[in-house]
Amino acid sequence: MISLSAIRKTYGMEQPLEVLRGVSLEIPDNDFLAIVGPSGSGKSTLLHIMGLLDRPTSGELHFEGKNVAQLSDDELSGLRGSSIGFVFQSFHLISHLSTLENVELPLFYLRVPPGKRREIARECLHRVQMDHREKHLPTQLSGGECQRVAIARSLVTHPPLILADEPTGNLDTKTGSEIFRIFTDLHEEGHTVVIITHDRGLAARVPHRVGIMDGLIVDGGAA
Amino acid sequence: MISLSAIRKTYGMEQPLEVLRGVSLEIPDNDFLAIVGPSGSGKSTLLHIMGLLDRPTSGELHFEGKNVAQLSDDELSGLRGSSIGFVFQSFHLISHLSTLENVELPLFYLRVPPGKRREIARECLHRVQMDHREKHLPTQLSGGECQRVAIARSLVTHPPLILADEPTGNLDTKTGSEIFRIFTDLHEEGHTVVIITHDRGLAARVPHRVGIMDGLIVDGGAA
Ligand SMILES: Nc1ncnc2c1ncn2[C@@H]1O[C@H](COP(=O)(O)OP(=O)(O)OP(=O)(O)O)[C@@H](O)[C@H]1O
Ligand SMILES: Nc1ncnc2c1ncn2[C@@H]1O[C@H](COP(=O)(O)OP(=O)(O)OP(=O)(O)O)[C@@H](O)[C@H]1O
Ligand SMILES: [Mg+2]
Ligand SMILES: [Mg+2]
Repeated sequence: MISLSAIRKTYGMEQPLEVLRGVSLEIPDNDFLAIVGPSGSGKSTLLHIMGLLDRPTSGELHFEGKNVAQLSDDELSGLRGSSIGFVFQSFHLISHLSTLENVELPLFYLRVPPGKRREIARECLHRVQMDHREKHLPTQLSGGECQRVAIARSLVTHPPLILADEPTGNLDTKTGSEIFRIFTDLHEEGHTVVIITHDRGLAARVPHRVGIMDGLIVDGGAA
Repeated sequence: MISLSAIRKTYGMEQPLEVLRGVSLEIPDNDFLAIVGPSGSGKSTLLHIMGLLDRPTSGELHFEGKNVAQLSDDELSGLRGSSIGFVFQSFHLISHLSTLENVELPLFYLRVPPGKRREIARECLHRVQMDHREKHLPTQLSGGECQRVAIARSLVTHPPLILADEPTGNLDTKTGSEIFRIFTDLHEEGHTVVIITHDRGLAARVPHRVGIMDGLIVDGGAA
């Protein structure tokens, strides 16, 4: 599914800040991977590169066998829209759209007709126990509710790859494990799932774990 | 410090949604209180009312002995600016200001001179281990770094009351406990601290705990 070799990422401030310093990682089809590491260590930066949302400063990235450096921005956004479901750490819901409209948006871009769009969006909202807040705007939802809406939105296109950045950070233990169960189910259904988590208990339940420390991949630690 | 009696909060959608259904709670000076409860149960709504950011639909709220219903909006914002430090669940940093400028902003409203402002802001950034990102804009910070900047901002006015909504939700276990230590220290220095947390381990370390379930206060559970 994804193959990263010697990936570096530098942000160009007055003094350049090298966040990823040579990351190599193979993620086969139907993998279930957890990425752990301290705050500021480069986890979200790595996930954005894997999700074709940002280009690395140097190194090679292959996605479904294609060398990403040779793809145009349009080809990248086509791949993203059809093959990748992304759950951002800060949700990024569109504030003037309702819960249902936010969730159906990826299907709107794929030109799925309105009736079908709404039916799939409602199914995904039900899966994250949010069918009771369909008409609310994001400002009328709690932190954990926004997070669950963002998860539902990442599922509507039934993408082969799901990337989730702290999907349970704003959830209580019980809701958190119910949501985690969804990711385990998706993995069993054949999807490739990569999640970033600070929750040691959840990370221990994921079959494949890696750590990030100062921009380099380290052992993910015992379960 | 705060006394709540029979507080209700209803949001006026097509079908009114009653989120708080009669909350009564006494928070004495120098209390250290944790509020726990499932996602969507009304925790942030309660904290916003305690923090004078929102008015209850009915019920009585006394802050430092004053009946809040009799205060004007200007008096409320004066009290907020000088007596309350608030850490929002979604940080609410100002995107075009640097880390340092975001942290010194509450002091700017209190007309503290620039040199003194900067000195206090740098001290608070050091306290949350963020002195190395002073010039970054919020979009150039990680999730956990934004959270720590928001905590530093809530401390600069040295407020008697600190209200924090999931202050460690985006932090790894190690950074999370270091930040939690700051709240324990502030409590020992005489501040009144109220935190919302999903982290059972942290909630167990707080002397006073209450739960919220369906808009009513319940027992906070054993440590
Ligand atoms: N402006 C609003 N209009 C309508 N409903 C709202 C509004 N704000 C919040 N709500 C609803 O009120 C309920 C309580 O929200 P609140 O943010 O207090 O929950 P919470 O306990 O903090 O949850 P979390 O742990 O997910 O942050 C939620 O179900 C939410 O949908
Ligand atoms: N646009 C940017 N410009 C400059 N520096 C940046 C930018 N984005 C991120 N950084 C820096 O890169 C580092 C890594 O950020 P990243 O968001 O990947 O961390 P993280 O591991 O996800 O942390 P957290 O657990 O707090 O979310 C941080 O120290 C941050 O300050
Ligand atoms: Mg991150
Ligand atoms: Mg909340």
